[in-house]
Amino acid sequence: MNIFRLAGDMTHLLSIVVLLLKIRTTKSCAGISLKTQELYVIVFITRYLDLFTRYVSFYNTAMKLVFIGTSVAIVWYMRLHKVVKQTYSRDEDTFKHYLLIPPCFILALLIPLEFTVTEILWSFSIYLEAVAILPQLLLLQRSSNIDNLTGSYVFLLGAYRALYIVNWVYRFFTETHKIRWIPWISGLVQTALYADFFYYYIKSWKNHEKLRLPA
Amino acid sequence: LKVVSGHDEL
Repeated sequence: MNIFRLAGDMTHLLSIVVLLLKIRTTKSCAGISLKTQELYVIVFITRYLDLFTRYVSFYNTAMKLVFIGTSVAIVWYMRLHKVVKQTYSRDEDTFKHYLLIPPCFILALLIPLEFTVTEILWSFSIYLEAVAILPQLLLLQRSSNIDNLTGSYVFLLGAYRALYIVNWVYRFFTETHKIRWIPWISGLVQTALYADFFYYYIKSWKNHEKLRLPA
Repeated sequence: LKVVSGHDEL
């Protein structure tokens, strides 16, 4: 565990805290994509099946349980909470997210590290995570009014991926040059998807303006 | 150079 990995994980955790804070205090999930949140539930459950087969550390196990639990809780709020669900931006959250699942699964069948169920599902979850933010980014483009908590949530989520890249560079030089193609390439793709958002987020922050993404 | 999985990360 290095400082960049820890910073990445903490940023990821903070993004979820910010999202839950928005939902619980404002009783609103406006601007949040249910499609993206559902994809995260699939990502975490398929990736962390190794909870039963592989023990890395107490830290890893605890974080995995937190990520599964919070992602399920967020989807529960958005789908079933009687007040929160009414604030869902249903008409603007139109990305056909289920179409992302088959290509990621086929890719996982073609390029897993080993041809075992847990390795294939693990690779699938890495590929799916890379594109899971797309419905959320599309929803932000369509939103005329992006509130601060929603903007912060997406920014923290992107920052987590960027920090993981720094972590990989650091690990490459400190841990006898091990290669992790699957997470590296997927992570680069995932971070690149945020480039446009980062640009407008930082610009609005510097100019003290409200965040708006051009369509 | 050795190719490994990334199971130790989250």
